[in-house]
Amino acid sequence: YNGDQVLHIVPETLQQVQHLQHLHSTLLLDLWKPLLPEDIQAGEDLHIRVPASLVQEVKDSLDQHTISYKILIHDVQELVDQSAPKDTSSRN
Amino acid sequence: PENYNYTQYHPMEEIYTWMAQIQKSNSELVTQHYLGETVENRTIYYLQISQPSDRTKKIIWMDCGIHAREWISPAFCQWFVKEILQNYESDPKIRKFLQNLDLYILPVLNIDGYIYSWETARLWRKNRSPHLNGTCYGTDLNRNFNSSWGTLGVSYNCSSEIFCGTGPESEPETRAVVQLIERKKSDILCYLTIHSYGQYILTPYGSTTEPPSNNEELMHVAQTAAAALREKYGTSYEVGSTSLILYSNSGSSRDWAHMIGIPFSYTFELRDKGTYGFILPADQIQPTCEETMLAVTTIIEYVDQK
Repeated sequence: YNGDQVLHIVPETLQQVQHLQHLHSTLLLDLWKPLLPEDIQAGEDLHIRVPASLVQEVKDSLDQHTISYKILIHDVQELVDQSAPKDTSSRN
Repeated sequence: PENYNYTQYHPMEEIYTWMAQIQKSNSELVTQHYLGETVENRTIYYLQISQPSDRTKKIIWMDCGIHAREWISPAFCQWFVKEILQNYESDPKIRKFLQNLDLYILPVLNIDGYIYSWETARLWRKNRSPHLNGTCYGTDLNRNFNSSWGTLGVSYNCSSEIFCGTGPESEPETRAVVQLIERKKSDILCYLTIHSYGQYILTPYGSTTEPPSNNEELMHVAQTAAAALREKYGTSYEVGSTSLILYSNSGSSRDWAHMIGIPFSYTFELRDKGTYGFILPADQIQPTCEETMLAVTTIIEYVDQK
């Protein structure tokens, strides 16, 4: 998950919804909320994990379609490392 | 167990040890029981907390760890057990409901998936059943129960996160729960299943927008729990029918439990609302568990009084 990002998007129009569904299906992105692309709705929160290799492509595409986004998680791996310390002896 | 750290996440091996130690050091109250086996032949256990009594008691069921990546869920089940055992003598609320109710707690249902999320892929969700000659893995256990199975909000593609399996109860983990609950269902008053994330208390159903017959009471109880949580901790939880406030899904354990006659059936979606999502940091375990403890005990208290 090195460099993977989680983006928060609230699509405003049906066209934006359709573009996000298209991005999800062509780039095989990991939808966190909702779980299914058909449940993406205008005015509703969308959380999506984008692999590091696709982050720029996805952001460019969102910009082209004037879809605004916020970065929820800048680096997924960094957060993963924090939540499960490698040194398990510290747990006890 | 002394020195067990409830504010960190634990790998399955430590949770197994914790279960055995909890039983050993609280033998007057706690028993560990066999529930079944996983796809990869690991043993699934649940804990029963029962105060010795001559009278017949009803049951509260709570399961955690259906979805592997939702680590806060097993952490909460462990926290819940700890809190009950630490406080049942001093807290009149807990003391009272334990006179009438037995608590059945399943800390991790999807053990194979949980281990896989620790060792290989942190964001793994499903169990580890192999499909298509081992080229594709995992069934979403919360789409695999026999409640309008395979009709809504599922995928038949085994590479999907919400693959519902090859049939209702196709997975050994699902069957393990079903066999116990079916056997005990006339005594089970409340079925709680703990997930993350989103901060919701969800009522049946996910598979239809048609409300259940006791919807008013289900909503009232959940709203009371959410209000208690908001008042004490300021955390806002949304309450409502799954299909109306989240999304439609079929084959969930919550819907199934209500459909077989368990009157109070809820899914908890714990913290947070998206800041960390499935990777809730360990420093959020304590506040999440404290507020959830209040919400869960509020529900149990209502069920007990009823």
